[in-house]
Amino acid sequence: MYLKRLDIKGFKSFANETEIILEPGINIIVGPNGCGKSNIADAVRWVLGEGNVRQLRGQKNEDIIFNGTDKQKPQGMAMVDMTIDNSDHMLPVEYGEITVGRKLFRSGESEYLLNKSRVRMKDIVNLFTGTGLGKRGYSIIGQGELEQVLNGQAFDRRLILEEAS
Amino acid sequence: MYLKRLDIKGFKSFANETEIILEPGINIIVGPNGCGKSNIADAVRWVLGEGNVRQLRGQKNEDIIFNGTDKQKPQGMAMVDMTIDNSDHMLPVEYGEITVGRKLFRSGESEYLLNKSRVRMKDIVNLFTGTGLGKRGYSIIGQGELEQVLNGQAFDRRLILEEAS
Amino acid sequence: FSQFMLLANESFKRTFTEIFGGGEASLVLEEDSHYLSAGVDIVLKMPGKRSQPLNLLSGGEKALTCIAFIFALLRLRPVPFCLLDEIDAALDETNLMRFTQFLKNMADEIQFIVITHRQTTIEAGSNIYGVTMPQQGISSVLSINVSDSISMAI
Amino acid sequence: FSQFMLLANESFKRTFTEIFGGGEASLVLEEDSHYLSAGVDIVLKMPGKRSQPLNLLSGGEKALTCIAFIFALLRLRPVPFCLLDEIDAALDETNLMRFTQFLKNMADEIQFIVITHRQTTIEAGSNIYGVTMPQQGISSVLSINVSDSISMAI
Ligand SMILES: Nc1ncnc2c1ncn2[C@@H]1O[C@H](COP(=O)(O)OP(=O)(O)OP(=O)(O)O)[C@@H](O)[C@H]1O
Ligand SMILES: Nc1ncnc2c1ncn2[C@@H]1O[C@H](COP(=O)(O)OP(=O)(O)OP(=O)(O)O)[C@@H](O)[C@H]1O
Ligand SMILES: [Mg+2]
Ligand SMILES: [Mg+2]
Repeated sequence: MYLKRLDIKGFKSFANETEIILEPGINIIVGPNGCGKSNIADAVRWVLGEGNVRQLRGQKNEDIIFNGTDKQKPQGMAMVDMTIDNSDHMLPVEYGEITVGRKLFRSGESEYLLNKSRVRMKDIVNLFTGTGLGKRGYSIIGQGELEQVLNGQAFDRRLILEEAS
Repeated sequence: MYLKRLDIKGFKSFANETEIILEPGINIIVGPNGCGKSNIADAVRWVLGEGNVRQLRGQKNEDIIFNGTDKQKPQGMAMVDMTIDNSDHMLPVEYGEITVGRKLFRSGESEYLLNKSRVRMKDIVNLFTGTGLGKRGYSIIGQGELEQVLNGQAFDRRLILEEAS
Repeated sequence: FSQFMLLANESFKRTFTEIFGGGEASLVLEEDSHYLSAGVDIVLKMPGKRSQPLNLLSGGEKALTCIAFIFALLRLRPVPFCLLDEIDAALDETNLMRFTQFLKNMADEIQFIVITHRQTTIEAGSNIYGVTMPQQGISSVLSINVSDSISMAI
Repeated sequence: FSQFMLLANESFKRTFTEIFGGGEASLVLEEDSHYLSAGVDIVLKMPGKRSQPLNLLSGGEKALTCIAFIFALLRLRPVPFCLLDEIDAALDETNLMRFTQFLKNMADEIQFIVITHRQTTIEAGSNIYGVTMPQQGISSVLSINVSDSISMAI
């Protein structure tokens, strides 16, 4: 199982429809300060069901919707689609390819999609249970979060281990 | 006024007597991970009268005394001498050159020296008052501390400004 | 859980010693708490140095220790993909080489997505993506081939 | 104090705009507290982008903003010497150049002691000191001349 593709539009600095096609192995993302690299990491976290906007550096939910530049107006919706290659069927579904999608509108309305059909956020979270792609897991290490392993509470380390076991 | 010279012995990883002669302008310190660069910064903080060993990454006071390696035994004392060029008399004393010294013994005893004569820690702290080389100042920015300016409390920023004014 | 603690401890010992080229490390349950709420402490000794409280470690030593912990878990319980955002910031060139070597060793089993500014890490990658803002404030992504990427180390 | 706030705000505006090549910034007293205990907030806008809550800034943007704040104070109330420990870790090459340019501008008035791993910063220095551990666990310092220092960027 691997992350095949991300489609991002209206999410943070990704005002325009952006497609990122990834490969197995080591994928490197580079670019200047502030150009959007960590925003991609936030997009992955978000589409996997992150419920706490503070984990995405926001204060209120609509902070993650593109809020405009000097020249361009804010947008009304953020959407991220993540396409996963499931040919090894690590995810307990029959599909060889799965697309998980999430939308947020300025009104506050949300949509969650699994291969184009509407589902609830917890269906997405449950889908990934047991894969390690979870909230307390170690599959995403955000910028500045690495030191938490040592500086954080001994109990947090226990939680990480429990998540792994 | 500028920092002319540091003499370090027994302080953290500086088991052997080490002399560092600095110049006005931009002095650069380089070296591999764990070789002792930040320990030099700690030595400067310490000799200026840092009272809180946690600011020096320690837990108890004797953590800052060289505690040995596979091949060398721990030492009984840490000492740092800082020599300052005072030809502009920014420090309100008649000397053109000032050496501030501090010693700590494993017994817990401390010594503070100003040009070889014993003084109290508060004499050293008072000497530097008004120069900006203070506890809440911005003359030493330790590793990982930069972000505090933004991530810390709004009130801490006020304290920094008050220290400056 | 205590079963898993043994495996995790084992993996961490091995990974730490590999990544630091020596030294010792282990995971221990806190003593002073009830078994179910006891946290996990890390005890370690850098090669050639004595065992010391974790706080005395340097920025780079801490970073590499955390990396050893994460990689120890990844070896034990792999995840399908792992996204790392500038975790190599504090590492010197030698440690950077060790870190990238580890990535390569695990890359058959785990897909890595690594955000970095460091040249050595960029060179370890098989696919490079450059993020830019040709229009101020709007991100855009392009696939870069490996030879151009060296000059993209921004 | 409010007198000083005006000066600090002025210096910060100027320093921020210089160091980012545009944008706007200011220091404001918190509204919802008593005057004497009101903290100081930072409000800013990156060049070309809209004003946003500070948390949404990138790692490098935050670092450079903090640097602008510190340098603004240094210009207003210089200190005799300033010791900076790896504050350039999160900056890309362009921002690194801006940072070092600022150091050079202030170096006549302030003595800088800069711990760094970054080549660009090393090249801005007039004196280089290499710290090593030929005996494991024991630090040793040597003065390096500028041409060798490029290969010491460890
Ligand atoms: N909702 C939003 N609308 C528009 N722009 C946004 C939004 N949220 C964040 N941004 C912008 O995205 C930028 C941050 O991007 P990001 O954190 O991905 O940078 P980065 O490439 O990781 O940089 P660095 O190398 O400094 O870490 C900031 O300039 C921020 O203002
Ligand atoms: N009291 C002590 N006795 C002996 N060694 C000590 C003592 N205190 C700290 N050390 C050692 O000093 C080293 C840390 O040095 P320092 O923090 O200066 O590294 P650094 O050069 O700044 O590295 P980095 O580039 O990773 O930040 C650690 O390996 C630590 O074990
Ligand atoms: Mg980032
Ligand atoms: Mg350091």
